[in-house]
Amino acid sequence: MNIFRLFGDLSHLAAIIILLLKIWKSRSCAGISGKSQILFAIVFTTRYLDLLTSFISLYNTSMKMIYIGCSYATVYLIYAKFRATYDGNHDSFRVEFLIVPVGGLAVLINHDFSLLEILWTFSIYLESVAILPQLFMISKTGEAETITTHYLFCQGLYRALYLINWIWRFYFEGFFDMIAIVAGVVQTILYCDFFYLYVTKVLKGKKLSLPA
Amino acid sequence: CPIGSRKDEL
Repeated sequence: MNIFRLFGDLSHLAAIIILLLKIWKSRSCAGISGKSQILFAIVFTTRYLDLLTSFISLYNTSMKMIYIGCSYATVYLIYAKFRATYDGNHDSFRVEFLIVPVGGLAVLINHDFSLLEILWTFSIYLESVAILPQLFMISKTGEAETITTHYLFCQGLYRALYLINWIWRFYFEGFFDMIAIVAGVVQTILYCDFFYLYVTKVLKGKKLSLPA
Repeated sequence: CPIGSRKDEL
C-alpha cells in the first residue's frame, strides 16, 4: 500500500458516499445517470468475486463490501425508491455499445483465459467507460448540480491517483499490470474535459453549465 | 513481465 493508492481508494469511497447521500438526503436522483450506476454495480460485482475465493486483508475485504453495498443501494434508490425523480429522457446513452465491445475485448486480451480473470478484465475495461452515460447526460441537460460535480471530481481523481500508484509500484516493486494501466489512462482521459470545467467553474463558485 | 495476476488492489 502507498499513499497514492490509499488516497485513491479514499477518493473513490468519498465519491460513492457523496452520491448515495445526495440522492438519499435530497430524495431525488435528478441529473444522475442510472445507467452509469448500473455499470458501476456490474464493475464491482465482476471484479470482487474473489471475495468468495481469497482473503487479502481486512481493509481489502471491507472496502470491497462497502463498494458493492453502496453501488447496489444507489441503483435501488434510483430505479426503485426515487424512480419518480429519475430523468430517463436524458439518460439515453446506449450502454450496449459499451458492454458488447468491452466483453469481446476482455475475452481477446487478458492475462489468463480463466473465468475469474476474464471477469476481472471485463470489469477493468468496463470501469474505464462506465462514466460515459453520466457525462453524456450532463452534455444533454447542459448543466450539473454542484454536488454532482464533486462526486464526478472524486470519481475521476481516484483513478488518476491510481496511475501514480502504478508508477510508484513499478519503480519500487517492479509490479505493473498493463491492462489496468491502459484502461486507467483511458478512464482518466475521459474526465479531462470535466476536470477543466470543474477547476475553471465550480472551484470559482460558478454553476457547471455547458454552452448549450 | 506483467505480474497482473497479483490482485491486491481494489
